[in-house]
Amino acid sequence: PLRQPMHDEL
Amino acid sequence: MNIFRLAGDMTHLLSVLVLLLKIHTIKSCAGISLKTQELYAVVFATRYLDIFTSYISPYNTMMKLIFLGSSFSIVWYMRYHKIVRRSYDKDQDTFRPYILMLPCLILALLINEKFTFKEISTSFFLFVMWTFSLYLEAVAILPQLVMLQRTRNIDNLTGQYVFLLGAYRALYILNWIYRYFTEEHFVHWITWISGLVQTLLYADFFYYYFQSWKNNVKLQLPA
Repeated sequence: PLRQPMHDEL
Repeated sequence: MNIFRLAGDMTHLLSVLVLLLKIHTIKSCAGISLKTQELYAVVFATRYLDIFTSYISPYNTMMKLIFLGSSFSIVWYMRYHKIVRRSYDKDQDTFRPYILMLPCLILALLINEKFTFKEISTSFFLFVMWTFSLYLEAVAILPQLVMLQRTRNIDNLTGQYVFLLGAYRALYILNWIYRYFTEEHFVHWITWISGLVQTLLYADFFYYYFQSWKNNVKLQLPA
């Protein structure tokens, strides 16, 4: 499923 | 990953290590606000709820574990370690965390990105918790700044800790600017505004920290 792009940051 | 974000993560890591170094080696938490440390533990706990469900990279997972582990162990040291807890000055650390947490929770329920990411599988609860952690992180330093104003002589490690903690989010702002120009539709107003507010809260600390460094005098915040 698509993941919120922002979540790749700490 | 870009240089600003890596520098930001390393600065953040360094701030945590400086604090752990201070507490673990000289067994003292003088001048450190337990309230801020507890707020940071809540920030990481609510931000990394999906640590086991959404895997991004070894680096990402490792850093999340480090931040979770260090923030909770700092709280443990300051609350329960028989020597460290004696140096905690609770009379100077009177900021009530709930007056920060409740507004952030309400704001997170009202303003979050779930509405723009409808197709995303992330649950509404995770979205709200993640947004809550962003808002809370922006204001989590307030008890520490209030305590610094009351503590007359701020020791070097405490000053460095707060400086690094403020610098990391400033570097993240550069990272967001960089990503905005290099990745199409990378727009995250909520993160950007809370990150900007967070950094602005350090403005006067940065000023006095720079002055003390330039004039080579002890760091002191006006009451």
